[in-house]
Amino acid sequence: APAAPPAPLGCDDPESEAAAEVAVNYINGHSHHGYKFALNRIEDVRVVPQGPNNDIIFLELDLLETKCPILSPTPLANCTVRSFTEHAVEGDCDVKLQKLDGTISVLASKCHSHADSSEDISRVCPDCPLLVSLNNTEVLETVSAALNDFNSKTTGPYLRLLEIGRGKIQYYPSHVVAVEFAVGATNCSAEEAKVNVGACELLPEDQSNFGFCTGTMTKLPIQKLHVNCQLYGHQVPTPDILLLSRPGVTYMHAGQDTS
Amino acid sequence: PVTKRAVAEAAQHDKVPRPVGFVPPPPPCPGKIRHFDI
Repeated sequence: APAAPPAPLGCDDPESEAAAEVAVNYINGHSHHGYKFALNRIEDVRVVPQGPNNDIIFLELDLLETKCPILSPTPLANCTVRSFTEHAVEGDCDVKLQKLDGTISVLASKCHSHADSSEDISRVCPDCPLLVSLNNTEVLETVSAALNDFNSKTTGPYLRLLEIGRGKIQYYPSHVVAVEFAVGATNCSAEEAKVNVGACELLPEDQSNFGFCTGTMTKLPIQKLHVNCQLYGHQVPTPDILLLSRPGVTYMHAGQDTS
Repeated sequence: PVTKRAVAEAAQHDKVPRPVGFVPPPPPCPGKIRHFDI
């Protein structure tokens, strides 16, 4: 009797988890916007043998957004997944990998991300702040006020806004706008910027200082602003089109990432 | 009709009562949830 075909690879098998780890590292390594994503679940795995020691692996992955900005040097293992009540963002990714002589590399990936529904959150936590659009007027006002406030008090370089990561609004018991945004250091000090802010340019890449700020604007009963910025001081290539942290579909091209 | 005995035996095997505490293997996919499901 012919030999039985090998049992299909399970989603929780070590080989699947190893491939998923390579895929998640590739996705985070090639995304320059938003936040790092962590694996939540391996939805499906299919292996298509190509020959001896040569397999093509198709993975369907469920990812969850972490609190680590994509520019942060913090390793993914130390990044906390954003909790359900913090209005989590989920990523659905299809990844094609190749396992050649034991080395796994990503050939292509496609990701689609979406925020959890506001209804789900309000059902569990009626007063929790909810995500709003990044170009919401109150979010833009809060980011501008927070960055101006920080630049007016800092003794370090003048910071420029790179992108807004998140904006949430809470309506009860008080009206609070919470924002998170990425910043880049410029070639001016905060004092010099007061004289001629137009002359302040982002530092060249090899000297770039990137950072991340959180800010909250409490409007009622009294207006109160709080901002905190942390600079990273590491080199990052120029941001490009990948928008995994923003709802929509993101495509990535073949890569030669190996582990 | 002619039936192959080996198939019949396998069918019989399925009807064998499982031992107490037998836990069927988990389905290969989808895998476990590491954080929470949204």
